[in-house]
Amino acid sequence: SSSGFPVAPETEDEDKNNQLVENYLQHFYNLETDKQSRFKNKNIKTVTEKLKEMQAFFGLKVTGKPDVDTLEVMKKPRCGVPDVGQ
Amino acid sequence: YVLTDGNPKWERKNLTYRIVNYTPDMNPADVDKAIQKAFKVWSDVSPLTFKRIYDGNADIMMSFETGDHRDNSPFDGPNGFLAHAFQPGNGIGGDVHFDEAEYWTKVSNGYNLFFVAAHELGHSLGLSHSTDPGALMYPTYSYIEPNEFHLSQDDINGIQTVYGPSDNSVQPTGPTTPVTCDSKLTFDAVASMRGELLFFKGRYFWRKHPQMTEVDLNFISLFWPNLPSGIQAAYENVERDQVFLFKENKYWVLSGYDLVYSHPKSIYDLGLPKNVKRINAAFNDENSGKTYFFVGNKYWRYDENSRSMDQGYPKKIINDFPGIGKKIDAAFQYGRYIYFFIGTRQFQFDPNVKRVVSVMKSNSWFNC
Repeated sequence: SSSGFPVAPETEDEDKNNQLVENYLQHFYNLETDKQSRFKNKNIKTVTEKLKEMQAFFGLKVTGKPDVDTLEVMKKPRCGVPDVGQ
Repeated sequence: YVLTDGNPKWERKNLTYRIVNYTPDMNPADVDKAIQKAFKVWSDVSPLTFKRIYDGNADIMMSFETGDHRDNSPFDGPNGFLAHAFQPGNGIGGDVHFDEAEYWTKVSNGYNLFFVAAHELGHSLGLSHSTDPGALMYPTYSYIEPNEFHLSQDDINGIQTVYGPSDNSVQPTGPTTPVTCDSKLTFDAVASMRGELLFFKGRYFWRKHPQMTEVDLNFISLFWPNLPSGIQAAYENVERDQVFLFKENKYWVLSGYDLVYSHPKSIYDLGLPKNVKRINAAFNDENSGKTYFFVGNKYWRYDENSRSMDQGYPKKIINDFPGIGKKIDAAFQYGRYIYFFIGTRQFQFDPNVKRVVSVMKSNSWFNC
């Protein structure tokens, strides 16, 4: 509820967070997973690079790591249209 | 603002829309009104017009869908993705889908249909997500009281880049989002709250912990939907864990983080005279339990314990706070000092020696 001023707890289950991050970047930042990319080329951006792209987009500190602030943004309700690309 | 890749746009200015189905969460008349208002957000600032049709294929078809609804973009149940829309074009182009699994409303609880519809229509018209946190086209949901909603200048610039200026003789303008490290930044009000500092500006506030470097900008309405924008003065009564927020001749009280009641009280209940129309700034002296209200070049002093105004006021600010002129924007006490904000400058005042000991930029707390 909006009265929860101090926000998310500090740490959560690592796997769950990683899954959240990967799903978020796949859906909104064109992260390709191995399964999806039939052509292995060196241009596939890693999760870290995509995470930096997302952090820059939201004006967060660009760490490339799923820190608390980044996870907090990823958990916010939002529009389903991707932030980059189509 | 960001235009959608390839700059897709409607070649006609007069577009049609159709509401294909309804959500059981709202009565249909409220759905119609919310969606009509959402289209008006864009028609007010561009040459576009939108006409509703009731059957057949409209340019923009609007519907409530659940889960996988055959457009390769399944919804995900409550929260998460709230809605999506397709860029201008034939067929599904321009169409808007709302996730029926959300709770849709016309107020602040659940998800406000007007606000989400207005955002999705930005996509229907050729805009992508903006990185401006104050823009309607910012990707995450944040509730704004519909009566206080104004399309931001960023969104206006975006839609006019695609379709040209509005046909109105006077071009519409919108609010811009304040920039944290702007050297010209001024504040409406500043207060402490449970060890943090809140800096109010328009419909926003910055939240800052004195020992941390991060500072983040939020809509006031995101945390307190019933608070207005444009807070003019604020102070914390640390003892009672309450923050008082003033606008015009009214004030609201936060207890902890929660608004105590949604309806404001009158500043005249505090003992201020009727000729005081608004308060410029206020701060509470934790040691003496006295609260200082600054109005123009005068100030009043209120006793929090007896809950009454002290006798012998108003007094002239300059007499008791040498170096502090008039028209104070904001004030707060932190440690030994009182900080007065006047325009882009901040005066650090030492009440023990009754002197300004330092002058800084107003946003010096933001570690720019």
